[in-house]
Amino acid sequence: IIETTQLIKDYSLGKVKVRALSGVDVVIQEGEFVAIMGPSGSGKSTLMHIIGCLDSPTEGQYYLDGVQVSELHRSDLALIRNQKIGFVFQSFNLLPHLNVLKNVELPLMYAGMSLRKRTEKAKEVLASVGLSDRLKHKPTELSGGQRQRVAIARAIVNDPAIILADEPTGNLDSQAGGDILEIFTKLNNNGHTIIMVTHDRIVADRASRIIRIMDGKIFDGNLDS
Amino acid sequence: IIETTQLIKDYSLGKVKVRALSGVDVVIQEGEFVAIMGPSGSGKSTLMHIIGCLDSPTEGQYYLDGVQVSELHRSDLALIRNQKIGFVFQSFNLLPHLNVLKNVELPLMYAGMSLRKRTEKAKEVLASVGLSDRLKHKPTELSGGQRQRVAIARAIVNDPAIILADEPTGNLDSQAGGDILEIFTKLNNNGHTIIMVTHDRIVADRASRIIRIMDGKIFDGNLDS
Ligand SMILES: Nc1ncnc2c1ncn2[C@@H]1O[C@H](COP(=O)(O)OP(=O)(O)OP(=O)(O)O)[C@@H](O)[C@H]1O
Ligand SMILES: Nc1ncnc2c1ncn2[C@@H]1O[C@H](COP(=O)(O)OP(=O)(O)OP(=O)(O)O)[C@@H](O)[C@H]1O
Ligand SMILES: [Mg+2]
Ligand SMILES: [Mg+2]
Repeated sequence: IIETTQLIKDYSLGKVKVRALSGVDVVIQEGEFVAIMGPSGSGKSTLMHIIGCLDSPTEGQYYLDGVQVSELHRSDLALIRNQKIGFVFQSFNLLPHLNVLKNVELPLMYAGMSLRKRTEKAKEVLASVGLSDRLKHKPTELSGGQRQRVAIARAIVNDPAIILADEPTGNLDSQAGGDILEIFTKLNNNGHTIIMVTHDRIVADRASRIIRIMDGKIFDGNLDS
Repeated sequence: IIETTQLIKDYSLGKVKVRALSGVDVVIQEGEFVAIMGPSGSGKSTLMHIIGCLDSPTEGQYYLDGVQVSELHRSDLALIRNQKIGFVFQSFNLLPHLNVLKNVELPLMYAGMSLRKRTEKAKEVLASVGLSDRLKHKPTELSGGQRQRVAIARAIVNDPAIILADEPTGNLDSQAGGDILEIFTKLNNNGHTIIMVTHDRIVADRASRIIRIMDGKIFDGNLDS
């Protein structure tokens, strides 16, 4: 379902080039639960953004369900991002002028759902991450871990086939973090593909496989968790 | 050195009041290394902001070195914040238009240091957190854990007497996280007072005491780590 071939990603800063990915090959099957681990700055978020169709590589190919993503039209890409992929960002990326409920309802608007159904579904997902009493708060009126949970809720509200979670428990105590892992495990049992970046070995052990990345290269892609 | 008496903090959202702290008493001696733990949303960051003179309580008193902080003039407060306290924010709060080096040099400007000395000191601290090769990057051109390390560097560059770190290792792998704890331990051995919010028990065990907070109240303030 997800296959990358020799992905290279360079950033240019003036005359200096920073190579964030140096030839990355990953293959992830439908329904897998994969953890990605590696040192700070090793390229994990960069890889996640390419897999999530939010960024394109400098070189190399990315195939999603057999389709080469670089060949897709902008409109097809937008559809995939909205319907197939749910992304939990490392820095949350919530919309600051919308409250918690509206932030989580947003992905459902493209699904053509009525307002009543969108609100119902968003409330349900927010209840599952323990935020029923924060629906009207804006992101700046939340704690760090509450923002992280809103980001998680927003990523899963649409029931996407693929969930990409970039360090989803970094701001959560072990209780709340455990609740999130339960949610991901349930979704995976229902057939969703989960790809999760984490620095926490306990979290990584929930996955069935750990991909290790170092200096922009896959170090070991097939470690059983 | 730090003493709070029945701190209460309320936030108002329209007609609704959210009580984030419900009568918090803490006493922290000079040179202690204290960890603060508790569930997401329990009031840890709120307490840290009051201790760091960045926010004032709704009720209750806060004494810093015997001085009641609410009695201080704005200019005295600014001086304390800049010289006595180093704050690592949970969401980093780096200045987006300045590069890494300039972000870390900033606190040194009030110390009346020459530019040459400021640059030298900032580079030294950035080397200690492993970011010597990222000095000219802007915050948006860094990984999450690199931003966290810049925030840490900025908080300690001024050698402040009190270091307040709000979840300083949440975005770091265990190697980089261990390096940060080494830095804090060294600073503590040199007499600096360290107050650190963390969700990580391994991190908390570096401290000599753990303060537990729950629903805006101190649950247990004297657990030996
Ligand atoms: N500006 C605000 N307006 C309204 N409520 C707020 C505001 N800021 C924080 N809160 C609420 O106050 C409570 C305490 O927030 P705080 O940031 O101190 O929690 P925390 O213990 O640091 O949590 P975390 O571990 O998730 O970072 C939370 O329930 C939060 O929703
Ligand atoms: N816009 C950019 N311009 C220049 N370099 C960048 C940019 N974004 C990221 N980088 C660099 O690319 C490298 C990989 O970044 P990435 O965010 O993928 O790391 P990461 O593995 O997610 O790290 P962390 O665990 O700290 O989140 C880092 O060294 C970073 O400095
Ligand atoms: Mg990252
Ligand atoms: Mg907090």
